[in-house]
Amino acid sequence: AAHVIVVGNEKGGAGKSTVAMHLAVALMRMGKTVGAIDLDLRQRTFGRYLANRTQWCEKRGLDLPRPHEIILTPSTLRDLDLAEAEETDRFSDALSDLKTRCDFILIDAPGADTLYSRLAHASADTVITPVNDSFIDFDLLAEIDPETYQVGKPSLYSEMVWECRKQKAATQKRSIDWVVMRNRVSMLDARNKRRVGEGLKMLSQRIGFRLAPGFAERVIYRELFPLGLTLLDLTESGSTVTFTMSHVAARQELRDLLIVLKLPGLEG
Amino acid sequence: AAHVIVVGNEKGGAGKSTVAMHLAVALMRMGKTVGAIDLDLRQRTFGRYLANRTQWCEKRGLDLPRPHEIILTPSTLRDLDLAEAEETDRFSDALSDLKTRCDFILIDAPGADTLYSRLAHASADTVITPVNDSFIDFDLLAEIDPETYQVGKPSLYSEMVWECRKQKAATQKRSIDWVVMRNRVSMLDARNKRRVGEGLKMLSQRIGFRLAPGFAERVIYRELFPLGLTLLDLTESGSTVTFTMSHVAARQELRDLLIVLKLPGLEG
Ligand SMILES: Nc1ncnc2c1ncn2[C@@H]1O[C@H](COP(=O)(O)OP(=O)(O)OP(=O)(O)O)[C@@H](O)[C@H]1O
Ligand SMILES: Nc1ncnc2c1ncn2[C@@H]1O[C@H](COP(=O)(O)OP(=O)(O)OP(=O)(O)O)[C@@H](O)[C@H]1O
Ligand SMILES: [Mg+2]
Ligand SMILES: [Mg+2]
Repeated sequence: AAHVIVVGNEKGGAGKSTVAMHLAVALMRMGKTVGAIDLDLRQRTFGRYLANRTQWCEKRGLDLPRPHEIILTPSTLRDLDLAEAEETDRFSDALSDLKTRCDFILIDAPGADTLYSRLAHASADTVITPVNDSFIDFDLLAEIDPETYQVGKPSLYSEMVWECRKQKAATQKRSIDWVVMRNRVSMLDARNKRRVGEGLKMLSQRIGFRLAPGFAERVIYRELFPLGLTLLDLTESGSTVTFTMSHVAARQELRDLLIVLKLPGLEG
Repeated sequence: AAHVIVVGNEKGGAGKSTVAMHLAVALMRMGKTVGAIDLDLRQRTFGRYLANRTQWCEKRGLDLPRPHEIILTPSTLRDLDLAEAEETDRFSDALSDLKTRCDFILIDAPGADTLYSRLAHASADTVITPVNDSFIDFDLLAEIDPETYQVGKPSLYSEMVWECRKQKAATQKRSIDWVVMRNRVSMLDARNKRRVGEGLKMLSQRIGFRLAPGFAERVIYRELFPLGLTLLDLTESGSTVTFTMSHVAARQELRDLLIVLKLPGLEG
């Protein structure tokens, strides 16, 4: 059965679309069939990234691996109850469709609390939450004591994931593997990095997520967006970007993340 | 008359709340009365930052300058037309209220296209748009050619600002000063930084915004959130953070931004 991965974090700019794209390409390069749904209906960063990839392939006559994307539109009904019913149907149709033909389905959630986002979280096998190394981002997971940096009560996004977890357990009798990873980690940050790290460790035990190795801030994670490429595509894409120590390190970060995700059907 | 500054960018995580907080504190420390409205109604990063500041003051018996904040709530009506009418009234009441008692009003817009966000943009004297040094962020301003990096047609957020500009010109016979600044700029990025910079320069002439000096990626811009402090508060806040070269540089970045903003009633 297809394994659904939702890349979610209500906080804007945590790196959801970046992680979604890199996981999609990594899985395809491991021989898997991948489905893609971009739930950021207006900005569609993930969808745009995939469209850039298709355009680059056509321009250069390349045959890079591409996921099966289903594009969802928002309901235009002015009555919210009817609009939500419409969106619920559209989402389940798209998901059933992709489940018939993909090993993995990558869903990029928006940086907002929308119905589509909740429907996705409640259908996830894995929720992966990238988070900036920052208490501004942490604030959506839990409160923190400003003097002791002890973790306080869970906050908005944690509550949302928990509600979706209960919903999934009730309807599908299955659990969600929630994995949190830091993203855009700076090389030049010691005290704040340690505090955020300790907060995440404390919180992981309290609200039930696993911690995965994260990604550093690296230009290679964002530089190739106009071409629709990732660092994993660089040997065959005809781009003029040369390999650097940062590329090698990024490749390792992506591999270490996949190892910790323990996705079904993958060997390490 | 009060000068309204909207910190806007539909793209998540560009640094809106960070810039809003730092501008608010800078203006108060220049002796101005500042009003604050956080339009990110759910996450309320700016509102939370201000609440942390109030708590820290109470805990330490400090009297740090604080803005007058008005908290707006979303309409709960299920009919979108009625809900929008309600929100339109709430917004204009809040703005009129603050205009009677503030020199500057700082409005932190959400990373999404909401009615409140559009109402704010259409009432702005200055719109300041922070943007990451990335074509993923750039994509919400305009398209870019992946081979020549020539700027293409304007995209979602540019169109939104333009619609609000027209609305303001029609209703208030006044213009909006739109200023774009880069944020979280990496020290270790040459080619991508140059390309994004050239794209912004090209776009600024085409769609009518001014470019302001931006902020580098610095831990000091985010580390003090739990205390509700900014680097400008550090001499009196009782925090144990020591001054570093980065603090001095950040202070200069904030000053250079204020100079370019050319806000009324400020001497350089
Ligand atoms: N590890 C990284 N190194 C360098 N830049 C990164 C990294 N991760 C993300 N970025 C950049 O940070 C910004 C935010 O990333 P991204 O758009 O993927 O986040 P998001 O969570 O999808 O945002 P939104 O909430 O708007 O959907 C983008 O400009 C992106 O290019
Ligand atoms: N110049 C900077 N240096 C270091 N960190 C920064 C800087 N600017 C912003 N950040 C961090 O980047 C993240 C995004 O910033 P912020 O929340 O201010 O953006 P935003 O545009 O308000 O996001 P949202 O779309 O969610 O409202 C936060 O973790 C913040 O602490
Ligand atoms: Mg995104
Ligand atoms: Mg914000």
